[in-house]
Amino acid sequence: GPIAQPVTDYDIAKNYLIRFYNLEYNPPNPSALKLDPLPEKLKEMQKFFGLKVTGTLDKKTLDVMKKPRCGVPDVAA
Amino acid sequence: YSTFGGGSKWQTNKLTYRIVNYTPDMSVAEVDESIEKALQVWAGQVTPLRFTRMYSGTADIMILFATKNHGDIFPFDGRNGVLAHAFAPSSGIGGDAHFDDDEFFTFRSQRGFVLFLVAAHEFGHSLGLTHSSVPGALMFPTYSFTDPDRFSLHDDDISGIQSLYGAPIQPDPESPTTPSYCNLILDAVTTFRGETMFFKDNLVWRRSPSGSVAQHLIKNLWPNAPDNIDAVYEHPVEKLYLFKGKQVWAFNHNSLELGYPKTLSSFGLPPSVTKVSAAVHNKISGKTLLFFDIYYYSYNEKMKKMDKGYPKRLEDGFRGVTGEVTAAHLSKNKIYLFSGTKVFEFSSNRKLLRVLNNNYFLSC
Repeated sequence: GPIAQPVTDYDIAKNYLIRFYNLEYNPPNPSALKLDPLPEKLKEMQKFFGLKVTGTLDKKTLDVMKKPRCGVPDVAA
Repeated sequence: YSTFGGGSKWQTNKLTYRIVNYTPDMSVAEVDESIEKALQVWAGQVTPLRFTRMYSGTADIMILFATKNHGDIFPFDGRNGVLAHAFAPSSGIGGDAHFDDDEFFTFRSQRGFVLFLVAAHEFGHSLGLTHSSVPGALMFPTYSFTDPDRFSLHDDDISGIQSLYGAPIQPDPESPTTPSYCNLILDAVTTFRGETMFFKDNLVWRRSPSGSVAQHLIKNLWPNAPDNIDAVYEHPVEKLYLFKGKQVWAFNHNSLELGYPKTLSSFGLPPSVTKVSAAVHNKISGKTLLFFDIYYYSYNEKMKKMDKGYPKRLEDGFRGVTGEVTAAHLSKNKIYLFSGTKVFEFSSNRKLLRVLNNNYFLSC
C-alpha cells in the first residue's frame, strides 16, 4: 500500500502555523511574486511564546510546537 | 491576557452547563468533580459568575468527550497535540467545550492530562478569553502539570476574566449581622474540602486551615440547600450530606445530587427518627455516626446500611454527654460533640478528654 511520507519538521511547523496562526499556505512557487508567508508567521509564533524571533525553524521552536496544547488558535481567527 | 474580538461575552452571570458524556479514563464522580471545580475557578472568588448544572436539554456550556471528526469543523488529531478546544460565548455551539478522548485524562495524576486543568483552561475560552502569552497563566496555550489541590489562578487570568465580568459582587451591606459566637449554639459542623464549616440559621462560616474565617449565606454556597439545618457531614469523595427534619440533601460541591432530597429512610433510619440532630463521618473506620435525641446510630458507608446493635444510648457510647447533641465534628482523630454551650472532646476510643466552651473552634 501507499507508504506514508515521513513528516518533516517543516510539515510540523507548517501545519502548526496553519492551525494556530492563520497561515495561508501555498506550495513555494519560484515564479510567484508573493514571498513565502511561513517565516513571518513563524516570527509571530516565536514572539508569542517568548522565543528568539528569527523566522527560522530551530529546535526550541519545534519543541514548543510538539507540546500538548489547546486547539484554540493563538491569534484572532 | 486577551479576549475574543467584538466583546464576545455572556450577557448574564448565571450560566448553565451540562456534561453530555464521560471519558472511560476516570470515574463519573471524578469527572463531575473535575468539571465542577474547573468552573468554580472562574466563579465566586473572582467574578459574579454562577454555574448551575443541567442533566438534559441545551445548556450554555455543553461539555463532551470525542475523537477525530466530532461534528464541528475542527477534528481532533489523536494522542498528544491538541487536547481540547472550546468556543467563544454565543448561542448554539458558543461556549461549548470538547475534549479529545484519544488523550488519557486523570483526576490528579501526572500520568496523563489532569482533566481539571484542561477544563479550567477551556472554560476560560467558553467565557470569552483567548490565549495569554504569560507563561504560568492558565490561559497559556500549552499544558503543564500543576497539583490540582495547590492550583490558584494567575493574576493575568484574573485581570482577563474581570475585564469581561467584573469582580465578585460584595455581600450586600444588609447581609445579616454576625451574631456573637460566644454563646452561639450551632446547628451543625463539618469538614469540607480541607476547611471547617459552621452552620447557624441561614449562615455558614468557613474556617480555613490557616484559621481565617469567612461568613457566607448558606444559599450562596449551596443554592438548593435549606436554612436552619439539623446536621451535616462530609462524605469521603467530597460529597456533603445535609439533614433537616426527615429529609436529607446530598451535594457534590455545590450541585445537588440527582434524586435528592431523600427521606431519612434512605439511610435505613426507622420512622421513629424524626430528625438527625448531628452527624459525623470517620474516614478511618468508614462509619458515619448519626445522632438522634439521646441515641446514636452507626452507618456503614461502604455497605450502605446501618451497623447491627444500634441505636445505642448516648451515655453508653459517649459517657459525660447528658443533653442532646446539636453538632458533631471530627478533627485530628478526636470526636467533638456539641451539646448546649459545651463541646465534649473524645479520643478515638471514646474516652472523654476535655469539656470545652462552644467558642473553642470559633473565637468570639
